[in-house]
Amino acid sequence: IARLTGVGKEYQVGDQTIVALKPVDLEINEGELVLIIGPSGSGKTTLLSLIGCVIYPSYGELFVNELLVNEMSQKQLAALRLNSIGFVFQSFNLIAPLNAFDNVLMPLQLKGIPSAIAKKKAEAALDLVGMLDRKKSLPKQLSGGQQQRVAIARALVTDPKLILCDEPTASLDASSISTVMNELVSLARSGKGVCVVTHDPRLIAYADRVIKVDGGQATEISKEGLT
Amino acid sequence: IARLTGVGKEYQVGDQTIVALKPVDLEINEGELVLIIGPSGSGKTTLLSLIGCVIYPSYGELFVNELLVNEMSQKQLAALRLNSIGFVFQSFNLIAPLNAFDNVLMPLQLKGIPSAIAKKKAEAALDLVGMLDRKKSLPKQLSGGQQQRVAIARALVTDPKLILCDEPTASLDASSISTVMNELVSLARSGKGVCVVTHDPRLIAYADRVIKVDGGQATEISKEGLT
Ligand SMILES: Nc1ncnc2c1ncn2[C@@H]1O[C@H](COP(=O)(O)OP(=O)(O)OP(=O)(O)O)[C@@H](O)[C@H]1O
Ligand SMILES: Nc1ncnc2c1ncn2[C@@H]1O[C@H](COP(=O)(O)OP(=O)(O)OP(=O)(O)O)[C@@H](O)[C@H]1O
Ligand SMILES: [Mg+2]
Ligand SMILES: [Mg+2]
Repeated sequence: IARLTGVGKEYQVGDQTIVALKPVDLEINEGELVLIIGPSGSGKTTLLSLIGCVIYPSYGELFVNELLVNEMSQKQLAALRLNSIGFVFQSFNLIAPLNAFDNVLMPLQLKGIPSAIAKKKAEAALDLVGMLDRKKSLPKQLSGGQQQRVAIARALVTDPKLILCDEPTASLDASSISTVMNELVSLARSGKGVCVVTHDPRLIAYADRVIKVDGGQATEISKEGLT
Repeated sequence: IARLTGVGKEYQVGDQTIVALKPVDLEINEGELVLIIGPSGSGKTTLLSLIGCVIYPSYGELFVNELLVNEMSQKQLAALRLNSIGFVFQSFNLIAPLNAFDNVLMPLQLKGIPSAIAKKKAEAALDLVGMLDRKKSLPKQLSGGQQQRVAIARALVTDPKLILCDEPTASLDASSISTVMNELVSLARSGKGVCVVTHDPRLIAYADRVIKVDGGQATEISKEGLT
């Protein structure tokens, strides 16, 4: 679903050049759950944002659904993300004036899904993450873990081919973590491509493949090599 | 340093009454590291926000430094927080247009600390969390874990009596976690009151006392009872 060839990212901060990600070759396939693990500041969010067409590469070529992403306009990228990608952001990015239900409903409305069907899908997604009883609450009325769960529901509600989650369990307790991870595994089994960024090694158990990121360097490692 | 008698918090959401925290008696003493642990949505942030004078109780009395907080004005509370409390927020609350250095410097400037001394303290705090080389970066130019570390530096820079941390390690990797937790333990040993909210049971090892929160109910439990 996603293919990176020599893709890297740099930022300019004043007179400093920050290499967020060194050039990497990588493929994300349907039916797999890929874990991206590494220390703070190592480049995990950068790698996921490139795969998810949220930022442009500084070098290399990025293909999603066999389309070359580098040349696409912001408008084309937005359409690609809406139709094919579900993204759980590290800081959730919920829309502050909308309640939980409307946050989850929004991608379906943008896709023009008929209202009655959209509402059923939004309720099912909230129910899955245990947030249906708080559907009328605004983000600021929810705890950190509750906001994270609404963000997860929103990413899954459009049934995307590629599901990208940036530390989706950082604010969750043990039972919510296993609910979310088991759901991501079953989505992978049903043919989706799933990528989870984390610094929590306990999630390795759920992964089919593991990519280690350190100081901007991404390398695939075998699960067995990790204990 | 902080004493709660029958303190509870409720919110009104439309026609729903949400009990965020049931009435609880609790003391936070100097020289102790108290861990507040519990599932998502259980009331941990609410409890910490009450202790830190960020929100008013719905019932009960709250004393900080022997002062009755319930009757204080917003201005008096702001002065109390500036002089006695260091707070690491669950979503960091860094000031977006200020770089890392100026974010950490700000509480010192608000206290009227002379500029040369303030700059030294801000640099030392950033150095402690390993963020000195990024002091000119804006929050949006930093990774999640880097922002969390800047938020920790800012909470510690005024040398407060009471240090309150809401999930301070949620975005950090193993080595940053032990750096931060060891520093919090040593601050407690030097006579400060330290409260850490977390859902990560691995932090229990650093705690002197443990308070479990579940469905708004806070109860003190013995460390031994937790493995
Ligand atoms: N917009 C930006 N401008 C400058 N530097 C940036 C920007 N975005 C990211 N970086 C830098 O790129 C590096 C990698 O950042 P990234 O967010 O990918 O890390 P991460 O692995 O997700 O970290 P964490 O686990 O802390 O979230 C960091 O040093 C970060 O400060
Ligand atoms: N401003 C508010 N309005 C309405 N309800 C609120 C508000 N703030 C918190 N709550 C509710 O109070 C309960 C406790 O919230 P709190 O933020 O204390 O949980 P928490 O234990 O910190 O959770 P997490 O681990 O997910 O951060 C939750 O059900 C939350 O939705
Ligand atoms: Mg990140
Ligand atoms: Mg919380």
